[in-house]
Amino acid sequence: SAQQTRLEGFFKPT
Amino acid sequence: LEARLEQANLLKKVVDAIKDLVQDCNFDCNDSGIALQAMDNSHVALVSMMLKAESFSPFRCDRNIALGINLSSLMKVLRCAQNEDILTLKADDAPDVVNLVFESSESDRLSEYDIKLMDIDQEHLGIPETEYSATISMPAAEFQRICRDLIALSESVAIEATKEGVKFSCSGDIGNGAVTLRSHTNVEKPELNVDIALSEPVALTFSLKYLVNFCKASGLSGTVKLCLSSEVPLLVEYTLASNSYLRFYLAPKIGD
Repeated sequence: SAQQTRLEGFFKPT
Repeated sequence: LEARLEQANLLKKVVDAIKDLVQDCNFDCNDSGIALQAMDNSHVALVSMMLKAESFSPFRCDRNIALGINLSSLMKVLRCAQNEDILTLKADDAPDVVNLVFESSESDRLSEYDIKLMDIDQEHLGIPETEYSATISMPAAEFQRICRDLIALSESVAIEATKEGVKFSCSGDIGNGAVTLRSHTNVEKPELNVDIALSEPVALTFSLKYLVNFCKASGLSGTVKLCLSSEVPLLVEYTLASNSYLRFYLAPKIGD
């Protein structure tokens, strides 16, 4: 089934 | 900081909508307003709130300060306010507490509370400006209904936007379900409009548990906006008065 991704994969820490 | 809100109810509804997703948050105050950004523990969902200075009257913030507040503590205090009360938030330059004053416009009652602040070392993520492939604006209550209905069948929902409309579909142990909305303009009841702006078709899968949680903000705005692009987090936005907003971002599920 589909895997849940995490936000850090898309948004970089500032 | 000194910020006066005409209706305590606004902050009460915002905090109520996010308190199950995030627990301890910094309220970042500067002369443009009060902002909050926080991820849930699993780093799958992110809350981004902006209460612009124009949402307050008056609003004064002489120095940038971060108020680290436990939301369940804040909620306890906000429950002490009547919905129609005027709320004033106050904090010093290097504050140990945030002060909340509730004033009834009808009686001479004035209540005052202090909440102890905490040091929160919060990760801050940069959210790039995105030209989304699909932007869907629909009644907030409709989106809430769809999410609540589909979570009865499945943990996940596929959201598919095409020029035909937007389709929310799921499949689970007991079977499948789908709700499709088409663009719709109701002249007499514009609050029922469904508007789909599409630059290219997009289909993504999301966890319904988080979407149902976001829908706790439905009382803040009649309309919700969903913004989707391939392989980026979904943006769910509730617009508030004076360009203020409550936004949620949700990382997609990928692969099947």
